[in-house]
Amino acid sequence: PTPPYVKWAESLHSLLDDQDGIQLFRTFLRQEDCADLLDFWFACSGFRKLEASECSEEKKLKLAKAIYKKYILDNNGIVSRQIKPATKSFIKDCVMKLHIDPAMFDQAQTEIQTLMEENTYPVFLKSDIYLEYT
Amino acid sequence: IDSEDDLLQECISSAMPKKK
Repeated sequence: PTPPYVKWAESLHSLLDDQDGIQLFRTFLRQEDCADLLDFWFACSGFRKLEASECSEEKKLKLAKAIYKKYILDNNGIVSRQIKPATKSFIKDCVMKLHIDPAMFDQAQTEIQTLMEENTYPVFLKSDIYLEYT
Repeated sequence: IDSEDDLLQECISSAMPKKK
């Protein structure tokens, strides 16, 4: 079978579909001081999954506020700096008006995913940490 | 703050793929 690390080089999704790949990518991102990009991407996916689970509206609101406070509110954070102002203000409105929608972070996740696909992921595939691993 | 960080961590972990 194809070794996992070869599959990781096929696409960002194939990398993020494997725990060992995620671990190695996170180690690389931490070296680049931008591990929040990956955590935010997973937090958005986890938030969307809540809809399918029987979790309370209160917990959804608490989580939406936690994601907003940790990754978007602080304009100096790596995630906040990469998301478009219009996307940030949409999320702020949702949190302030308590309009907690499962898809409220989708656009922000897409923008961060595009950044990773076009920038950090290709650099990771050329990084020492990945080449040493392979 | 702890409970917010715990909530975030739980959310991030819930989106992770299961160990193959």
